[in-house]
Amino acid sequence: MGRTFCIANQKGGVGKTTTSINLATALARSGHHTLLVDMDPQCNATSGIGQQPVDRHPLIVDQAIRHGVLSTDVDRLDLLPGSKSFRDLSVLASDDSNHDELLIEHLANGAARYDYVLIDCPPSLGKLTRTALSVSNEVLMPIQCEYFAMEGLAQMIDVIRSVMLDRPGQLTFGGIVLTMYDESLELTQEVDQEVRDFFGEIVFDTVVPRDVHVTEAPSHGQSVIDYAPRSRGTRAYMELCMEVLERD
Amino acid sequence: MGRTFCIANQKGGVGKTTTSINLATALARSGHHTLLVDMDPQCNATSGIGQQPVDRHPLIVDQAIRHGVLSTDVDRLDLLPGSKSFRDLSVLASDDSNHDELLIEHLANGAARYDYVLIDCPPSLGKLTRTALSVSNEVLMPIQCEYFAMEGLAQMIDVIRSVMLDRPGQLTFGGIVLTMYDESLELTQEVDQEVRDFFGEIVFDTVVPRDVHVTEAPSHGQSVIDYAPRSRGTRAYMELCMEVLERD
Ligand SMILES: Nc1ncnc2c1ncn2[C@@H]1O[C@H](COP(=O)(O)OP(=O)(O)OP(=O)(O)O)[C@@H](O)[C@H]1O
Ligand SMILES: Nc1ncnc2c1ncn2[C@@H]1O[C@H](COP(=O)(O)OP(=O)(O)OP(=O)(O)O)[C@@H](O)[C@H]1O
Ligand SMILES: [Mg+2]
Ligand SMILES: [Mg+2]
Repeated sequence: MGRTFCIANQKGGVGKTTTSINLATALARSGHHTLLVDMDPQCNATSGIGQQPVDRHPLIVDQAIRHGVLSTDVDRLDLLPGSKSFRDLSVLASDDSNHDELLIEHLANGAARYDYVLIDCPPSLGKLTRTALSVSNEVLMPIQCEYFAMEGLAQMIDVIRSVMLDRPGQLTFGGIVLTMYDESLELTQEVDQEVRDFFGEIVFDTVVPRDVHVTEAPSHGQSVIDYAPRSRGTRAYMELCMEVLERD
Repeated sequence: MGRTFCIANQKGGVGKTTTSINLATALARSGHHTLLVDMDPQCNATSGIGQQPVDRHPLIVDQAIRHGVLSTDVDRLDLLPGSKSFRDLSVLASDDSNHDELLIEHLANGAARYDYVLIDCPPSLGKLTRTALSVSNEVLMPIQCEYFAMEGLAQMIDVIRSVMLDRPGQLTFGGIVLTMYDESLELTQEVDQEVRDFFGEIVFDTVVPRDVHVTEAPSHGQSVIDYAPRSRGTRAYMELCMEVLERD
């Protein structure tokens, strides 16, 4: 049985998409059938690996997701591309629980064929993120070690807890990864310490340093692992992958 | 009559809050009565200048906003703090147009007493951002010169256009400011060029460079202008302020 990770943090620009793309690539490269699911109407995960968003998405038209899954240039890595039409989903009245259950069922069925599923979420705690949490076994939170990092965490933890109460025994807190790490900044050390004090063992030892190759890779439609195989960004995401596999 | 700016971009972490805080401070310092409105349930603009979010917000309890406005440590700069309870607002059924009109009326009335009002928005194009757009004269978009910058722009422009159609003659495209600018990156130059080709004159000449003082300032509850008066970040936001004033 596979593991499904929800890559979530309502704070913007902390590396959710970058972590989704690069960790999914690393997992596929280490021999595991992996599905990358783009749940963001902005479709950055889709374009970041050189693919196009779709107008007609299986989750919107109530179809099994295999109808929309694409293979990628990376062996064993598939993509369920995002769609701009998710924007309508995210503003639907939140009491349409029938529709929610359909989405959740399609995603869960589709996920069953993979060793790893990674779901890239938008910077919000709305319907899209909650749906992703409801089909996931684990939440993986990227955190950027700057001042606003700690602020939204309490809210995120509330939402995660409420999903855990709805579906007991399914969702766990998978891990926290510190991203865009700038060792030279004292503030970075302070936030790092605060996050580790607060969350303890679930914080990965691996931190992802700020690396220009990571910034450039999506403009070539590639993960940093393919774009710059010997870069610090690549090494970090390969190490993060090893830590994820060890926790299995 | 004053000018009300909506600081918006649904891409996360591009410097909306940083620009709201620092431009508002610069405008107040140059002699203009300024109101900073925090419209984000994450309340970063509020904590970034050392204040507390509120549980009971005038817009939620249908009161004139002056009941919630606070003075700050900066002369002529007031703050309407954010509230976590905005999260409920952002998921309200989008057809509650009576309630929308109330919000818009309260905000517009409150704004009338100031020379400048800056509204910091969350990374989404939902109800909160649309409400902010509906009371604004101008949209100010911070853009970070990295690959995903151009992607969401088409969607943002659609939403801005639809608000302009609803309220003809009120909302204009005020300006685009390039943030966290890293001159050493070729990608930065490419995105800069693309943005200027696409948007032309509305892109400010001033770019805000990446500067550690800007990152550190909110951890001291201050704008960078107060925290590090001689830094490159401060100079950039003062220059941006001059360009905004010149366009009046
Ligand atoms: N380690 C890194 N080094 C350099 N640049 C990075 C790194 N990680 C991410 N970036 C860049 O930072 C920007 C924000 O990252 P990303 O888009 O992955 O964040 P996000 O959390 O998905 O944002 P959003 O909240 O908008 O979905 C991107 O331009 C990305 O390429
Ligand atoms: N010029 C700069 N130099 C260095 N750091 C910066 C600069 N501008 C912003 N930052 C930092 O980058 C991070 C993201 O900025 P900010 O929170 O203002 O973006 P945002 O668009 O408001 O994010 P969100 O989409 O979550 O609301 C913050 O930690 C901020 O302090
Ligand atoms: Mg993203
Ligand atoms: Mg912000």
